[in-house]
Amino acid sequence: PEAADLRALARHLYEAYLKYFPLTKAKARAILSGKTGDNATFVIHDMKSLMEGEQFLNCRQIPIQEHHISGQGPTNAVELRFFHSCQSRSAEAVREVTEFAKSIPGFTDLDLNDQVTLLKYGVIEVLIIMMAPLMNKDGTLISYGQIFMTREFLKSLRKPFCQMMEPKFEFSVKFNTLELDDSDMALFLAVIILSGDRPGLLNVKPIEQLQETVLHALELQLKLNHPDSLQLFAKLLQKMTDLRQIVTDHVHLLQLLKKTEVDMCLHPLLQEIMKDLY
Amino acid sequence: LKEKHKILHQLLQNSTSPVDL
Repeated sequence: PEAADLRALARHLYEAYLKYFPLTKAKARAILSGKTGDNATFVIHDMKSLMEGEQFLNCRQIPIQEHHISGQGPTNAVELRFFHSCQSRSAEAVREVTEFAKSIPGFTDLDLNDQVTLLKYGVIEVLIIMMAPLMNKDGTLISYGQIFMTREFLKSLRKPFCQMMEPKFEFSVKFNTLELDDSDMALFLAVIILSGDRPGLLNVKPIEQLQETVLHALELQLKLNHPDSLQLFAKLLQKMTDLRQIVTDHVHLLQLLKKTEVDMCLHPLLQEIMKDLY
Repeated sequence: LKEKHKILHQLLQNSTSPVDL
């Protein structure tokens, strides 16, 4: 494809990214570095601040879960309650990623079954990549950037909750050294979504063709946007391998949670995605 | 596949508002 077409594709995906993802990397980094001009970010660093911070959290829950949880003692319920608000946010994020996927030129022309498969397998990878800009070595922004939750606090939760975020921190700290910006991220997310090797795809060829075009656009974007960063394109593609392992481990942890936590009920949309996944 | 993934399918077919989730 012509360079001009690739630049137009990059612009289009960047615009879609800005339209569907409310917390950009630029905004998140401004909050994390204290450059937003206000001190509104609430810090959760222990159980007390978690209780205080819950009013900030997106706490839309399935009523039956609320009923179950309120019957428990507060110390046992706090992880589950927090986990449920994470699930609500994740379900909302899946909706945002779906809208972004639909904006990729050619995506909605694919077989509908294949669109479902691409999202089923791609969406958790996309969500994990999108966590990276929200994280630094000490913690992560949550709740659309209103809250900073410390890494130490997440590590202090009871097992297996304490094991959920640590691999994402390790990945994100390394990923952030690549210093991608939002316009690079938009193309990278599209590349992840358009993976032609997802299990059960019916018609791989058009997916690979779409991905190849976006890969060209990403390669050109990185050359122009990061002229001094050698091998950035290759390094970024390497991250896709690490990402698959993180998702596999994440799914296994969720399966473990489902077995061990009697009151744990997975959000219906997340259930659909997790079922028979790896 | 579509049958097993009704919500994903719905999200793909329509613009679903946050309230619907």
